[in-house]
Amino acid sequence: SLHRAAKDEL
Amino acid sequence: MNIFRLTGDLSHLAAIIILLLKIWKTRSCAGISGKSQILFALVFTTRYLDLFSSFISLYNTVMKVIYIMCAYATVYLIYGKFKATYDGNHDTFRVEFLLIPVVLLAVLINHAFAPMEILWTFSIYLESVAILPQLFMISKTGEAETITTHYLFFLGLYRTLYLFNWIWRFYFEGFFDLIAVVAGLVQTILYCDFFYLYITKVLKGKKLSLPA
Repeated sequence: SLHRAAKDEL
Repeated sequence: MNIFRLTGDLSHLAAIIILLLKIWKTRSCAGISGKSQILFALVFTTRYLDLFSSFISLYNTVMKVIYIMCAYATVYLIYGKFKATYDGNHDTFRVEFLLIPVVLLAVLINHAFAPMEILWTFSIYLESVAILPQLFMISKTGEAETITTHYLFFLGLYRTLYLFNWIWRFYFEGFFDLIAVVAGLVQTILYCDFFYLYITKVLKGKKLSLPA
């Protein structure tokens, strides 16, 4: 499932 | 969280603190591009609007607050307290040539056409080019203070480590964010020339001066 990674990143 | 992202964030924090201390201790922002610092403040403002709406972790919240506070403090020191030492004649990069394409790209290429999403995408694209006024200023003055090169090194290292973070997350968590990765690659590539000069000159005790 390639989905958003970056939302919990700074 | 993984070791690449943690060391990346600490490298980013180190860069921000180094710059703030350099300006505060030397009471001078000579050689520093105020335009880049304004762009970074804009990057943090548009990316961390979710600071109040969604809680991810204490670490996430604390770091976002620190980044935003330091970014605005730096801009204040440059354009307020120590503006007499601001080298406006060499900080002449036309930021509208960055902002307009970044806004257009964020509106056209994003994960969802929603305000918070567009703002996040804008901040990701802007961050990838926000250092250009600073690099341009160094190319115009032909040199950079050693402390400034350390700032740039940690700033460039942070997104390089994030690239490894995304490889890690793709492999172990099946996560992938093309927008963040492509922008992060562009951002890191922009530092390559500087990294070369930093490693071949500054780490050998020489001053960073251009042309190489």
